[in-house]
Amino acid sequence: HALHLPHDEL
Amino acid sequence: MNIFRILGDVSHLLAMIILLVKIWRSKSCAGISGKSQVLFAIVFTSRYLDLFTNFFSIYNTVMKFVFLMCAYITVYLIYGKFRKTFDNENDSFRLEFLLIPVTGLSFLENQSFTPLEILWTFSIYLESVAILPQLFMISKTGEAETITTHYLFFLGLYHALYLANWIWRYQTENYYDQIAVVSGVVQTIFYCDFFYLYVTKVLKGKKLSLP
Repeated sequence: HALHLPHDEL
Repeated sequence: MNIFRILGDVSHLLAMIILLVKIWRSKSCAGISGKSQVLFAIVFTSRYLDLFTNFFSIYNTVMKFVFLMCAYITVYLIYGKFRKTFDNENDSFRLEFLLIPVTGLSFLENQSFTPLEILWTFSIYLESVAILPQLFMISKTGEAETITTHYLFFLGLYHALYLANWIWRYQTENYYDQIAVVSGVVQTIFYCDFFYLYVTKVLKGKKLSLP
């Protein structure tokens, strides 16, 4: 997975 | 969203509310490290910049906003409203020992070299060590009020539950984030000693004091 951000985690 | 994630968020929120209630009710921030609280405010500020760039859910936006508010209100109570009760003397951890390595590491070890990504990485690394001034203060004074230990317990529980969240996501989605996982392990280790004292002393009705 090249995409890192965005995260849903807080 | 899995059960570990939601319980982790609830623990985190509960920890911050316990701290605010403790300070507000006793009108005192004795035994609380202002430096740790400033670090947490920096953590949330540098991590939640995506409030302006991404929308996930109402839950996500509201929680981020609440976390930011709690962090800033806590800092204000310690350095503003109740500053006379703040134990500046024992809050003597040198912040540069944390900030310099964490800043350096976030530039060196990140997913991609972009401002938001570096700031996010910085916030993750910083969060993993932000509690050290507080733990240092307790080891220096040799004791902690029981309510302060409840705060630390829920903060540690949040870290442990987030680790479970990452394991769950790896098992079910085959997704993992190395930076979050490694930092999560590091920060949870910092709490182990405290967890032991919490279970063996505080839960049996004794005050947490170090020999």
